[in-house]
Amino acid sequence: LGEESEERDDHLLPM
Amino acid sequence: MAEAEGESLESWLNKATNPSNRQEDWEYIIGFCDQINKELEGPQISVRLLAHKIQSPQEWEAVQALTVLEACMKNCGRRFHNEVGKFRFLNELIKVVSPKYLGDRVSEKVKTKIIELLYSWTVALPEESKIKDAYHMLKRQGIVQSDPPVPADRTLIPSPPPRPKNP
Repeated sequence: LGEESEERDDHLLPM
Repeated sequence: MAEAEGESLESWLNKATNPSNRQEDWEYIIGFCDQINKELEGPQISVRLLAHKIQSPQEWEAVQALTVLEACMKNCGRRFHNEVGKFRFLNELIKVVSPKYLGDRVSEKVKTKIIELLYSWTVALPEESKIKDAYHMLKRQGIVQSDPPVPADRTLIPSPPPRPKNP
């Protein structure tokens, strides 16, 4: 679960 | 978060990136890599420390930090690759090369090295798809004009061991 939520929160920087 | 006795990740990295080093010090660089491999959360902690050093306003400190990062990619295995392959860390590199963030204040030497590293990992670690996403975004933005000349076959060969000190 922890890994899944980390994956969801991992976004490319807005440019 | 238990720490090994003696040197910590932070103390190894401070020594490996010390701006007063006259040249890259492989004893400290390999010491940092070994410490990452010893600690349970070594990769997670080390990428945060490295990102901070790579964003240093002192060029020589940032260049040494990039050499350390390159050495870690060669010597610290998949656990480390997985951390570098997250946007959380990749974004810290993007900030350094992008004029929207720190790019205007950073030397060309540091920016070139970051782009070379990113490109070499897209070739050597195709399974880390976020590295490719980050690199292609930099291309779309015009920050990367063309792929740098990096010998792909040499990208992830382990670094040389520390040279023994002269007696």
